[in-house]
Formats: sequence, structure tokens, C-alpha cells
Amino acid sequence: DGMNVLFIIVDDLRPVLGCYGDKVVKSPNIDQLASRSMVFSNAFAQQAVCAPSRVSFLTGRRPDTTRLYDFYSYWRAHAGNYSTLPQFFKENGYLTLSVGKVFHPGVSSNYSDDYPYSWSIPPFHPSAEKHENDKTCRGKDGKLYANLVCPVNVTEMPGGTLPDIQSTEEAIHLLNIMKTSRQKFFLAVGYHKPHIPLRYPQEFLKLYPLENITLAPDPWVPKKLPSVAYNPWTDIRQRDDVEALNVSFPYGALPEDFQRRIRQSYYAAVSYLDVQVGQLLNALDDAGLSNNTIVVFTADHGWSLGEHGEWAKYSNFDVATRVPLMFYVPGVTTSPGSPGARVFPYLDPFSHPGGSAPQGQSKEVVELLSLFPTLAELAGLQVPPACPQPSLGVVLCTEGPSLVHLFNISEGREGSGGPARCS
Amino acid sequence: HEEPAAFSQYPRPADTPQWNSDKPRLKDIRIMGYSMRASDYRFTLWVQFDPSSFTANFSNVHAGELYMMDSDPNQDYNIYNSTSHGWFYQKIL
Repeated sequence: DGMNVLFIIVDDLRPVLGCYGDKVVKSPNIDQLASRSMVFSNAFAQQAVCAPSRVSFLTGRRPDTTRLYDFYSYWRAHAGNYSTLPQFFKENGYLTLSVGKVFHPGVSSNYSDDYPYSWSIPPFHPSAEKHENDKTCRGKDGKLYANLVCPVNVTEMPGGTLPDIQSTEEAIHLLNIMKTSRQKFFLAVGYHKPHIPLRYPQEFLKLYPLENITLAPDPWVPKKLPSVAYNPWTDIRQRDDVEALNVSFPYGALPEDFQRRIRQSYYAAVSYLDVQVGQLLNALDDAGLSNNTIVVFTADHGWSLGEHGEWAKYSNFDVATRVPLMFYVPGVTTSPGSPGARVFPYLDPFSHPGGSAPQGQSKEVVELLSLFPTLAELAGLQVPPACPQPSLGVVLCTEGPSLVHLFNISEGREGSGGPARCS
Repeated sequence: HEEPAAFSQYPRPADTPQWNSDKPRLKDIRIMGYSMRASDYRFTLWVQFDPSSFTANFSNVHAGELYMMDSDPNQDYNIYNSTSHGWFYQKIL
């Protein structure tokens, strides 16, 4: 009861993480979090595109209830005045704070990230966000482009920084303010990477030599795939480097070398994200908040890395809908640490192998819809009622069940950190 | 005890890929792909959708997908047209 909540939501992250069994990606900090968490191996988003997925899990309602399948309506005006997860915590005495990309910006969150309903203070957006799609990628000819694959020298970027670096700085700043206040907080931190453009500090490329990067195991369009099911990855075709390849629409394949470069940069962006998460969790330790803060780590949907001849999300394939989902609950997923002991020491992906196994793992098929009731129950709040069908007129209810009954943690088991890769 | 399943969905403007197939605006949605993902299969029905009334017409099926996870974990071999799927149809409804 009275636990704080740190809610980390990542844009377009499929479970390519050491702790989900991936053999390529270096994600020691997220793996370390998993080694102290309950990890769900089969968690799925309700729609594989940003705004509909985020509004769905933040209201606990399916897209057919939020009636948001694109980016251009605000559920409170368009479908129903549904309460949100942060709003629920705010109404239960929490200070609710948003950093980075939590709601999708624009119409779908009323151009305000649903403030003031969901948040106690105006949400923070990194100033570097506005340069996200600028021509900041240096081509072989030395000119600047708006590319898909975009390793950069951060010092050359506008303001000498990147959005996620600024988000981490702001989140750490807020944690340091919260440590001295007695106020319970719900802090949501939304990271932009690995959403496209794959723009990340170029040094992360060293972790993934191109010769080690393979194609997807099934980089062709399946014979019996109905044409309606195929996602023609239009958004990446509009990036300068992809456009220059003149790939035919809709079924032309990207050159294999470029496919491997996309996969290489996706992995590099994941390791860059891992560093941000590691710094954030290290700061949670520094603020002495690790033993009374629930940490949730998830994503809004996945991303196809060439499987089925597809890239990006926009489909019902597992690679687009399956997401990482884990809950760290002090005293539940780990025995209460001794005061002052570090729970999340920062791990450098350039020197740490990562890959620690989850503390607890469930292979049960679950939905992001369950985030809302699960967090309410973990925080000791009254779990919202299950929605009637239909629930358009119901302000507070959820269409998914709480997952707490699936937390199969043996009491007091120490975090199973260590080199063993996850199953 | 009902076997747990995750339900996802994706909208499309037409049966064949076009420039707005990835992100159709609400007014252009004509088909909705409803997916039911259980531990051992993924079953998807692409059905007629009316954006003005937000209703899906499950008696007008444009296409279907069925993948058995044990033998086809990457979902490359759609067996929808070569198997009877009445049970799946009932379950997703």
C-alpha cells in the first residue's frame, strides 16, 4: 500500500531483449530489471499502431470502445469520457507526472496529453523532439538527410542532445524532487526509441558489427498471406535513404544489405534505450526510492524487422503486436532489500554481458488492456470493475482482468541475476 | 476454464495494399482484421467494417488467417483455407 509507480513505456519495442531470450541484443539494464520482476512472455497490444494502442491501454478499453483506429479523435469527445490509468491514480491521492511520449501527441490526447485530467502538472516534452524528423543524418556525401538509418554524433545534433537523453534527465530531476516529499507519485516516462527514425548515438553501432547481423528468418511475403493482411510499410518508404532505393510498391523487397543495416540500427537503438533505462533506475536507487516504488516496463506495440517481407508495425502479426511486459514490486517480486542496498546499479552494455533471467515468468497469453487493473491492485487501490458490454457510457471500468493472480514468485527468492540467458 | 487469448485488431481501407493501408483514416476504413491469439494458434478474420456506425459485419468475411504456433512459430504458413475453422469462428465471436 502507498507504493509509488514508475511506468516506463517504450515506442515500437518488440521483445528483442536478453531476458526474452534474444541472443543478439545487449540490454543489461532491462535484463537486470527483469531479474527482479514478474515477466510476461506473451503480452499483446490491442492494435499495432501508436495512438490507438496507447489510448487503449491507458483507458483499459479496446479500440472498438475508444473508437480510435487512427490518430484523429479524442476519446472523451468522440466515444466516452473514460477515466485513464494516471487519472485513476491522481484521484487516489497520487501526484501524476508525464515525461516524454506517454500519450501519443496531437488530437488523440487533445493536444495536451490529456492534461489536466491525467496529470497533476503539465507533461514534459523534450525540446529535441521537434527535430526528430529533420535532416540530421549525415550521408556518405557529407550532406544531411532525413534517413531511416541514422547513427549520429550527438554533439552535432540541434542543442547537442537527443529527446530520450533529455527525458531521462527530466525524469531523474523529478525523482530527486520526489525523494524529499512525502507525496506518493505515479511517474510515466515515455521513450521515443526505437521508433523511427533509427537515430541514436553512433557509438552504439560498435556493439553490432554488420557481419554479425543476419536477415530475418523468413524475409519473404508468405504465399497464402491474404493481400488485406499485408502491411506495405509506407512510412519507411518515405525516408530519404529508403526512397533512394526505388523499391517497387507494395511487394518489392529491400536490398539484403540494407535489410541488415536496418536490423543493426534497431538493435543499436535498443541498446541506447537500455542505457537510458539504466540511468533512470540507477537514479531511483540514488534517491532511495527503489524499495517503495513499483516499476512497470512495457511498449505500445512491436515492430517487424523484415519478417514476412514487412517492416514497421501496422499488422496483426506477433512481431507487430507482441510486447515486453514486466512488473517490479518490492517485497513481492523481490524480498525487501536492506536499506541503502542498490537494487538497480547501472550496467554498461559495452562491458556487461547482460541476459539475466527473470525473477518470475508467465507464458500465459495476456493483453496490455490488463495494465490498468493490475497496477491498481498492486498499488493496493480499489480495482476498477470489469466493463459491461458495451461500455460506451461507463466512465470507470476496464475490459481486461488484473494479472496479479499470475504472479508466480516464490517468496523471498533473491533476484536471479547472472550470466544465464533467459529461457 | 476459457483458454486465455489476446485480442488485437487492425483496420484496412481495401483488400489490396495501397498507399494508406498502414494508417487509414477512420472515414476510409472498410475492413477490420480481428485477431485472437492463444498459446497455440493465431486466428484472424478480416471482415467488413462500417466507420460511420463502428460496426463490423462478421458475416462478410474478406479473408482469414490461421497459424498453429507449435509447427509454425513465425506465422508463415496460413492454413485458414485448408482447414475447417467453424470452432475458431464461434470462439472469436
